[in-house]
Amino acid sequence: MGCASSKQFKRTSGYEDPDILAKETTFTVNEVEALYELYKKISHSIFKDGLIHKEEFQLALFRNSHKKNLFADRIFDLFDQKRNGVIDFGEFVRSLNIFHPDTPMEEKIAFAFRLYDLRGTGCIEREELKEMVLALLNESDLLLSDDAVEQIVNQTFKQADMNGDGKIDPDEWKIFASKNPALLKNMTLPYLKDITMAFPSFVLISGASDDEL
Amino acid sequence: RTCNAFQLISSMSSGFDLSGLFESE
Repeated sequence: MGCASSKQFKRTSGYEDPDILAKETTFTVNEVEALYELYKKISHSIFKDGLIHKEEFQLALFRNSHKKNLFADRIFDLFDQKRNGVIDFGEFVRSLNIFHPDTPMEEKIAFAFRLYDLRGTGCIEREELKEMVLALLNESDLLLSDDAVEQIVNQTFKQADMNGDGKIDPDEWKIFASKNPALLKNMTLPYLKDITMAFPSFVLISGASDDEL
Repeated sequence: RTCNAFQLISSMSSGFDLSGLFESE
């Protein structure tokens, strides 16, 4: 059978049962299997150990395994829920689930908060926000004076820090993000809605439908 | 004109855009 060879790919120790992952997420079993196709590709791009290392994540995002990027680093660290320096398949699927178009907005808001809470203090502090703006400027070759950066940070805090204590707490963030839905645009990946179309090789391999599973 | 740092970051940072993961085909 022509499609049998793809099945010979050894599933690594990080592989988790698609039935369980589908139950825990918005994805169907077929979609979890299709995500495995993507996962295999990324996790074998450099180290070939079936786990996604930061360099492989960067390579997939930027076509460059050495590109330093604060925000890609943050996303990698949040995907790496076990904090062991790599992303396994279960972590990959559960984390991507946040970015699914059908995932409730509250989950996206909570994930974005953790992304911005650089030091994990439970609040987004002024210094953290300034650090992120400076990282963005550095990344984009935009030139802004320190005064202009201060102004942007002050303005943002004026809007978001409702009790004026100099930090944005999760409740303030929830209100602020709900009022500014454009902030969460990157928290939804339309690709995830049609993941089996993006990786049609899976459909040939499995031959199974979600009705059957 | 209001300027929102989070808006700036989320709309401009390439590291915040995961669509690259799906475009490596």
